[in-house]
Amino acid sequence: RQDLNFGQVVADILCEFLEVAIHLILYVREVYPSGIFQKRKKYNVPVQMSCHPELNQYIQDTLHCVKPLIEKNDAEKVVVVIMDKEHHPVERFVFEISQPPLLSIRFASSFSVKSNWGVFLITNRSAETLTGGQKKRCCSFTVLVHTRDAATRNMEKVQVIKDFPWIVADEQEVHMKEPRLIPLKSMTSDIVKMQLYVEERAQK
Amino acid sequence: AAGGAYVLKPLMSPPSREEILSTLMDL
Repeated sequence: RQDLNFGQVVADILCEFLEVAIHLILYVREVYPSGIFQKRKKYNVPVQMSCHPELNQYIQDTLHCVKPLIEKNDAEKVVVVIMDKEHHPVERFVFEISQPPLLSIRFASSFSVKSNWGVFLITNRSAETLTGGQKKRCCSFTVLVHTRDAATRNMEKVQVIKDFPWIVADEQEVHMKEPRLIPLKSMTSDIVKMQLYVEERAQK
Repeated sequence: AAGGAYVLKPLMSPPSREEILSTLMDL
């Protein structure tokens, strides 16, 4: 029973973090007007969060559907894809998730992970300086979930909100031709290992 | 997709920059 709850705790913590990260990426990449963002403090770090209800609801609905996959360790990667006017990917922020076997985990240590997120976010923010050349072309975004094999027959797991259906992503959104790979941060804790890197479209 | 796994995405797109701008003007 404790292991079951543990999966939920991991998913809650990760989704809370992913929500902050998505807001920050959208702000840094100027996908939306800066006026809809407000400065907040998360994980002891100043971040920018949208205060637009429609956008916030979309992000929350997306992560609400991702959560069961993380809970069951069925999500291998969560990817925030930034796209240009033609809906071609400009950048892919890849959050690669792996969890240790549940039985080896000390439940009480799960909360210590939060203190590490701040560093992760700062590094995330530094992506601006690394890949700022792409900024002007960012027009929209989508969130992709790469499932593990075990989840391939469980599309219904992700369709937990009635009016928020999921589909298999187009090939052009999933792969970029000869991307420049920028590793940003790797973080390991007792409960989860997360690696963040950016795939950037080659400059023409 | 590689390894027999799926890559999934929401069917609905997020609000566009233009939609967000128009709602800001309404306020």
